[in-house]
Amino acid sequence: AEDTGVRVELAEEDDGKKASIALKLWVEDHKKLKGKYKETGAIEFTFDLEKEVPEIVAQEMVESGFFHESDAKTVGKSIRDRVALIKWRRERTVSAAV
Amino acid sequence: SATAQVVHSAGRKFIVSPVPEARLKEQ
Repeated sequence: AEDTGVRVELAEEDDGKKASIALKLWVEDHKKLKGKYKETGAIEFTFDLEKEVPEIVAQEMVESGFFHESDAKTVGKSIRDRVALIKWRRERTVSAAV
Repeated sequence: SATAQVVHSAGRKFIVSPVPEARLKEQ
């Protein structure tokens, strides 16, 4: 995945079954952000892998004051990349089991 | 506690906590 300066990781172990999973997001390199960034720390949130859209969650983070509007796309992409990886790992685990 | 909760109007809960130092240096 592209280095966006925003890191997203699992905040809990993935059991491969739950649709809703806890993720943790934090800024590793604020210089890669367009807008002014206020150091807030790591942001933990739950994400539904089946129903939710990363860009909507990113927009909610902007509206909650964590990021500037101009960085919504970057944050959304970071979440999207991590979600894609989680889904890919799950599919691979299922394939291996079969 | 160093954690804080922010609840967005859409109902999503964001829990803010400090980033461990090791995480910041890890690249």
